Amino acid sequence: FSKKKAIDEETLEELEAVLIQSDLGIAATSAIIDSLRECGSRGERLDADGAVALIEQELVSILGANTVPLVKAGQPPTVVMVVGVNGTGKTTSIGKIASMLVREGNKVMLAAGDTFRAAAAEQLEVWGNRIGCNVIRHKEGSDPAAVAFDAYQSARARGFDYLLIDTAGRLHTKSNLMEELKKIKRVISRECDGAPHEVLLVVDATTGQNAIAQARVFNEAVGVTGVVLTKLDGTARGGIVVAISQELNIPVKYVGVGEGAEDLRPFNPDRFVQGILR
Amino acid sequence: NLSARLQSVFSNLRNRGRLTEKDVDLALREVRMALLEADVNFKVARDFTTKVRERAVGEEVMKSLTPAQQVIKIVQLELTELMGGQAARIAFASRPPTVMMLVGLQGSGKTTSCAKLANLMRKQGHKPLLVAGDVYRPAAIKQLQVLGDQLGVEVFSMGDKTDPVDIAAAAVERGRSMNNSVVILDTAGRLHVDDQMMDELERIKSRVNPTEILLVVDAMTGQDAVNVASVFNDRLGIDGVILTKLDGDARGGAALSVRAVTGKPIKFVTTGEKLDALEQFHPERMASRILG
Ligand SMILES: Nc1nc2c(ncn2[C@@H]2O[C@H](COP(=O)(O)OP(=O)(O)OP(=O)(O)O)[C@@H](O)[C@H]2O)c(=O)[nH]1
Ligand SMILES: Nc1nc2c(ncn2[C@@H]2O[C@H](COP(=O)(O)OP(=O)(O)OP(=O)(O)O)[C@@H](O)[C@H]2O)c(=O)[nH]1
Ligand SMILES: [Mg+2]
Ligand SMILES: [Mg+2]
Repeated sequence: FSKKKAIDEETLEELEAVLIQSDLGIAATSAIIDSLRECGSRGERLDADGAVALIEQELVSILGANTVPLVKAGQPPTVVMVVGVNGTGKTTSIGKIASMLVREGNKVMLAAGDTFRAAAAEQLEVWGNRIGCNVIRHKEGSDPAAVAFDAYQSARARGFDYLLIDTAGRLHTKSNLMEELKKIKRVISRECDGAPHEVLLVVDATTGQNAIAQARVFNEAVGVTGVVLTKLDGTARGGIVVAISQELNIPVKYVGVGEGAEDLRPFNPDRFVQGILR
Repeated sequence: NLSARLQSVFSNLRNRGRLTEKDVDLALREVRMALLEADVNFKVARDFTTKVRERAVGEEVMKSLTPAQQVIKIVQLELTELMGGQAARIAFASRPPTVMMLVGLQGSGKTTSCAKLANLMRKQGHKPLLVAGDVYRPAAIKQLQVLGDQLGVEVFSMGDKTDPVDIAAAAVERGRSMNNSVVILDTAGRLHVDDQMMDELERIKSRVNPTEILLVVDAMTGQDAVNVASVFNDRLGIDGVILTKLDGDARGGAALSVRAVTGKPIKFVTTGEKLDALEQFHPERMASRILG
């Protein structure tokens, strides 16, 4: 945008295109563009640079000005359940989070709660071997709640700091699968008051407006405490987390920026917003 | 939904009696918004709405007694035409084996779709060979082998220490010698902006000359669909698209975006995790779904 000319209709349209193309959604984008248009009509001197700064401010405030770390339970193990629709990066994100926790000196256990998909437990076991974490698994087709139960008992008995529970990908429209997820949560919370202490919804940055429906339904079913936004190393900007933050008050905790163990960053709202606007 | 919103745009028509340019503009704005809500790409939505405007004006929506219905009908027809068009069949090689290569972003559904295609081919009397070309993702080869076992379809693998280009070449050679009529190559998920990985696909293509290169796209993909599709198409030349996870409630505007920007047909859709969940693409059904 040319730096010093006043905000005009053409610039507003350019900004609208940028925001929509970052998957911010038509509602949030219209709200922002309309309010900028009002600034202009109130005679407030606002150039393209000023407009961008205002938008950034607004988005950062929605996303929460501070990064929120992973929860830590009063008594170990902290139980983290990882959920989301198919293929978003749950299993890989567990590998990355575990790797980070191990590097920070924690004893981490992984639970292969995807007992459905071909080679799901094997995939998690490869990660376990890579980073030096125990993996609790049953055979394919067994009850995921039983895996979670066993993993919790073992983690607790052996003094693990964190238990990360992988679950099968599932579309939020499948009510029987959402019931299965509720059951896993119930079983864990019966074993440990307050568990799972963290429920992370893994959202693929390439996802469009459907991510909001996903967040609503998963939140309704098991109460989501944080989002992991994956595949931000692509060209998708992940703007859908703005609506998720705003509507459901769920913070983004981590972003995935690649397929390796180290490709995880704590969410930084300023950096994220700059990725959209600059 | 769009129908209701268009009705309200034209609702006070009876009082005024005739449709103005402004009414048509308002109606088109509703159409464009519906498309954006459905994840159709920004520029694709704008171009599409322009086409609808030309047709609406041309078909004299202005004089119609039921303009809302007229506009919906035009939008539906335009969408269906845009997404239908040429026959969306698999092309078979004149000399077997027919080689199909599935490509796309991480997690889009390639491995599962390879197995589903093998299942379809087998039901149609072919002898398919599945090829484990993903040497990077943990347990990717195992995943394809488990699916192959479930189907009773052979999976060709050279482990994860061999170059995928060599794996593809050896697989096609084996397919030829064992009289497999169809060879289906699974490839690793990759970003369109990962030059090395896109180069790998180009090298596989020039080595085995696939009959069909199919881009696998997740139906919930948002605005980024155009970037992904155009780069894969520009670098590789795709023959068609498989749109996955249509059993969800994503409107699937990515289908329109991908079609508009590549001109290539959507050949199949997948509608579930079971291996028989693969169907032919129906343009009119997709059009209705996008419009909500
Ligand atoms: N480029 C990139 N790829 C990622 C990222 N996170 C995960 N992936 C890739 O996405 C694909 C799917 O990852 P998984 O961890 O298997 O996803 P999932 O959600 O567990 O999948 P299901 O269990 O089948 O639902 C794999 O190829 C991962 O390597 C990321 O941040 N960036
Ligand atoms: N509900 C549903 N799930 C699907 C569909 N197609 C694939 N999946 C699921 O999506 C997830 C990812 O599928 P994969 O076949 O592993 O995807 P991929 O493209 O091979 O992933 P990478 O190799 O990591 O890039 C798995 O959980 C599949 O079961 C579909 O049509 N519907
Ligand atoms: Mg998984
Ligand atoms: Mg795969």
